[in-house]
Order: sequence, then structure tokens, then C-alpha cells
Amino acid sequence: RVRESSIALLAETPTLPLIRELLEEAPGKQQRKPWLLGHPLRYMLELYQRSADLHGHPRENRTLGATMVRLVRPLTRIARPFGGPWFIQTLDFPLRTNRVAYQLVRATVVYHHQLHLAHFHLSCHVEPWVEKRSINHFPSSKRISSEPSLLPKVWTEMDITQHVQQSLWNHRRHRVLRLRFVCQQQKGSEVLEFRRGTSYFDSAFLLLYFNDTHKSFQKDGFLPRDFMESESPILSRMAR
Amino acid sequence: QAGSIASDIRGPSWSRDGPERNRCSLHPFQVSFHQLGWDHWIIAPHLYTPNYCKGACPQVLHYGLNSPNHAIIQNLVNELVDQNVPQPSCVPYKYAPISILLIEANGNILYKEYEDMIAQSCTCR
Repeated sequence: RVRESSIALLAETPTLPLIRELLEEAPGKQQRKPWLLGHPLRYMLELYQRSADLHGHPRENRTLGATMVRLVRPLTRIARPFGGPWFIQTLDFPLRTNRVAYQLVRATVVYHHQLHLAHFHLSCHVEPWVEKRSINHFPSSKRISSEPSLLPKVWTEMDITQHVQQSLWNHRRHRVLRLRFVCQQQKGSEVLEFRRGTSYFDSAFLLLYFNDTHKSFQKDGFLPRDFMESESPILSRMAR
Repeated sequence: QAGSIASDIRGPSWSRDGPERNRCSLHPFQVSFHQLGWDHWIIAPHLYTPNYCKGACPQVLHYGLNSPNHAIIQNLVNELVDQNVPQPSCVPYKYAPISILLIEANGNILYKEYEDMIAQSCTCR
């Protein structure tokens, strides 16, 4: 009861970012933990340990270059055999509506560049999704190698900032980043039969790096866009 | 003139400040996210040290408290003009951020640095 009343109290002042996040984004208690396992969490825990100490104090020498990093998992993983030694997954990453106070500074996709399934070895890459089959690569993509990697050697982090910003970031609704996770069996290994619907969990995930500009917006008298777009009484008063 | 005003006030009102240990100061305090009911949401850290400020504000606000001019005047008003106007309150002065790792309702994982989460020093204002 105490907890319920404290949440109710928070709801009375929903304009503070922390409180808005508490109300909108905290999962229900029942939702806990099925997706807590796996590589994405391990990746983020390592990122956390590099960026903050045990008490949560941000480290002075942290190299994130952002105050917020969101790991986005694919919404659907449609896998299909593609003939011969190919295995392809279509990955849809839902991108939330952009809050104006958060500036996207970097976007990367992290994936296994080698998959080992039983005795089969596949080499994989990620490419932008297109309707027809063709070889597409991110024109400006590059593997990030200048900083010490958080990833085991089997993972690759690829910068796709330009692709996300050019193709998606300014779209205000229904923003889904669709990528293809393409694997090919390595030469000399036995051909593995991929069945339709085969899916390999957590084969790739998206990392979005943001800087929080709340303070400068408050200082300049701006309000977050999502707030301005709502039809609240406060907005009406401001419009008059 | 501040010096003479201060000395005028200090005599009769000094006892109202209470004993030294009750002075406005920073108190260390730790809470777990489990206690706050947020442990299903926040993965790290487990413990949070927000600290808090507590204690009486002195009638004469010394330099170390970093009080604004307004607090000095409010003290004078309380002392000399109208006791319905309260003395300044003991509140945090400087804050530190905290980094939090959390799970969002849709299963995404978020690292975020929240500003002003830990009280580091106190002031009377």
C-alpha cells in the first residue's frame, strides 16, 4: 500500500523526466526476468561496469560519449532458408518517437559475425533490408575498433548512425529499422539444412547512443516535443 | 554593515540555533532499489546513496553554507520583523549524478546517467 501511494504521489507531478520514465517505462512486476538472460544483458552490464562504479557513480574516464545508451532488441526475427549455404534473418527494430530533448549521437548494430550451430560454422554480416535480393552494404559503415571492445571476439559492432539518421530518424511515426542478418556457411563444412522459421535468439541487437539536452531546453524555454504535441490543458493555455 | 548586524543578532538569538550537532549538515543515507520497489526495473546499482540534509539553520549564515543573499534577508526578517516568515531551510546544495542500468517494459535495456540524484553538500536557503 505504501508503494502504491508513493506511485500515486509521483503521478501528480509527471513533468519531471525521472518520474515520467517511472510511470511510462517501468515494467510490471510480473514481467520480470525472462529476457534478462543472454548476450544483450551481458553486454550492457559490461558497458555499465566500464562507465560507473559499484555505487553507480559515473567514472570520470568513461568513453561512452553519451549520457544514455538504449539497447533495442529486434521485434520479429523472420528466418528463411535462402538456397544453398545461406541463412537469412529479417530483423525489425522498433524505434520510439523521438523526444526532442534527446539527441541521437550514434547508432550501432551488434551481431555475431560467426555462428556455430552444432558442427556447422557460418560467417555472418548485417545489411540494410531491401525488397529484392541483392548485396547491400552500409555505405558509410565501419567496424568500431579504435576503442577497447566490450565484446567477445565473436561479436562485431558496426556504426550505422548515418543510415539511421538519414532514413529513419526524422520520421515521426511507425519507425522501424529493418535489417537483414545474413549468414553463409563457411567453405568446406557440411551443408546445413535451414528450416523455415528457424531463429537464433539475440543474434543481433541495436545500440542507440543519446545525449540528454533537458537542461539546455529548460534554460532556453523549450518544452519536449512530445509534450508540446499533446492536447493537454497546459498546451491550450500556452497556445493562447 | 553586515558585521554589526550579525553581532546584534548573535547575542540574543544564538541559543535558538540549538546544539552544534543539530546544525544543518549532510547525513549519509543508503537505500536499496528493492526497498523502493524498483528492483524489477533497475538492474544496477543495487544500492543507492541519496543522502539527505537535516538540521537547524543558524541565525547567522556563515560563508561555508553557501547561502544566497535572500536567505540572509529572510533570517533578518524572521528575527526583526515577522516571525511568521520562517527561517531558511536546510536543503541540498550540490548534487552528483548516478548511472543506472534498467530494463524497459518492452524488454530493451537502458543505461542512463541521471543528474542531481545524490546530495553532496547542504545549504540554508
